[in-house]
This record gives sequence, structure tokens and C-alpha cells, in this order.
Amino acid sequence: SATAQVVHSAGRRFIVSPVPEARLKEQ
Amino acid sequence: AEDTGVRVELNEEDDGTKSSIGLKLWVEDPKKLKGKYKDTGAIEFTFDLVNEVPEVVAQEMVDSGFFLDCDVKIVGKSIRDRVALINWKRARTVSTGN
Repeated sequence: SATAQVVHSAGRRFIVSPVPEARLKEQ
Repeated sequence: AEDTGVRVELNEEDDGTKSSIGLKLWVEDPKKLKGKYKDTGAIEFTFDLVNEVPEVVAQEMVDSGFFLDCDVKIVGKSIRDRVALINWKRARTVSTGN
């Protein structure tokens, strides 16, 4: 599955990845 | 912590010593957000537990187009709650000597 990277102007890196399905079902 | 509809989890093992730690944030319940949410997936980022403010990171997420400005508070609170939990666990570990 693809990931994307967004770099904010302040220099912080945000990496977009798939939502962890297993963790969604934990609750 | 309050269910904000935005979930924040550790994205790495917390060894209790690093000030900067990897977190992962995703929307579990878009209905709890005020603005329309584009389902972009989970957002991975690093957060400095000592020197950073959750609301500032939330604003950076808004600036980067992940959320609308009207949801900056709810995203900031979600990060703040997780950070408080991490700090609480660290303090407890230190106080019990483990």
C-alpha cells in the first residue's frame, strides 16, 4: 500500500499511511 | 480520555527516555468533526514531548490540508490527551522504579 509524505513549511514531516484496521476493531 | 473521534497512538515503542516520539493519528468517527473530512488515512509524525505543543502540531496539520480550521481544537486535544498519557506512564514507571 502506498504512503505519501507531506512536509509542512515549519519542517515537520507528515507521512500518510493506511489506517491500522486491526486497531480499529480493538474496542 | 474523551472520545474525540480522532485517535492518536504510539507509532513506536516508548523506551521512556526519548523526548521525541513517533505518533500516528487517524479519524475513527468523522461525524465528531465539525468540518468535512477527506479520508486521507493515518498521519504519522514525530512529537517532542518536552518542547512541543499539541495545538501547534494540530495547526500544522490544518495548514497541510489534512483538517479544516474549525477542527484544530479537537485534533489538538486528541494529541494532548495521548501526550498526557505517555507522560503519565513515564512518571509512573520512574516512581515504581521499573
